[in-house]
Amino acid sequence: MFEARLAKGAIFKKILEAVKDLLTEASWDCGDMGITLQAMDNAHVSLVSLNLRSDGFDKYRCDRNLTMGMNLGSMSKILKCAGNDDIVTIRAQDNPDTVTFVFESENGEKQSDYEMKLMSLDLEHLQIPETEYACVVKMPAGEFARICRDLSQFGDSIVISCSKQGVKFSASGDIGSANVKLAQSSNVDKEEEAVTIEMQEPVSFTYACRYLNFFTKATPLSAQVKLSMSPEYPLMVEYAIDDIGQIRYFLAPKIED
Amino acid sequence: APRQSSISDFFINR
Repeated sequence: MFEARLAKGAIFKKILEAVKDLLTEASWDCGDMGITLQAMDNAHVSLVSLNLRSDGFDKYRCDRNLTMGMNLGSMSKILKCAGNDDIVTIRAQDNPDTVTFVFESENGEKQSDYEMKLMSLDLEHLQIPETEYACVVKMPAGEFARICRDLSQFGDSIVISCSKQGVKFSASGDIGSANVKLAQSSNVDKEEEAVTIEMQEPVSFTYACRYLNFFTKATPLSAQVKLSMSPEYPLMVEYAIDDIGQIRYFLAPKIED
Repeated sequence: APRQSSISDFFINR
């Protein structure tokens, strides 16, 4: 028996919005420690790694490790049926063919359940090596989304450069070029609005706008986003999910031949 | 133009 109950059911709705355009299907791995999902997009340019800790759920029971292959478009359709204030429970038997989503209104007067067929997926699972990043930038998630959207108008790539002076986002194309520079916040009243930079060495890498814009679908999950960069390593874009976990996106850089 | 690399260039198949 597997059962995971989350009073803040809207978190599941936001998670699906954050992955459904990038991934068509994925396996949800459930165990004692919680729920994880790892999947690459079809082109194998990016990788999504989601982690939801069991202690972040209001109720969590997992008698036996299980892997549930789901079509994320179908799962998204079902979660759209949940109200923003609904309590969401995900339930499955051991060795399941189906998974059940139960939505309860706050006052307990409405309860709906949706059963979805599971898929047998044979997906590659990649080892993500530990690394010390050369630069780690933390900034408001809304600001990052805005910059990615704005600069996408100029070309299909964004160069992210990070130095002691700050972080710079650049794009260029047929209509011209654009640069957005953010300095480290000097005086921060609200932590959520701060820009902070931890730098071991300056870096500058080129990334595809298309994927950065997919990642920013996670913006409603978190006030801040963390961008981590190192030579010979994919960009990591991380959004914390309340006190339950995080979603990390890895993006392979564009490389000069 | 720079070439798009792949995630599997960096992460190893488990």
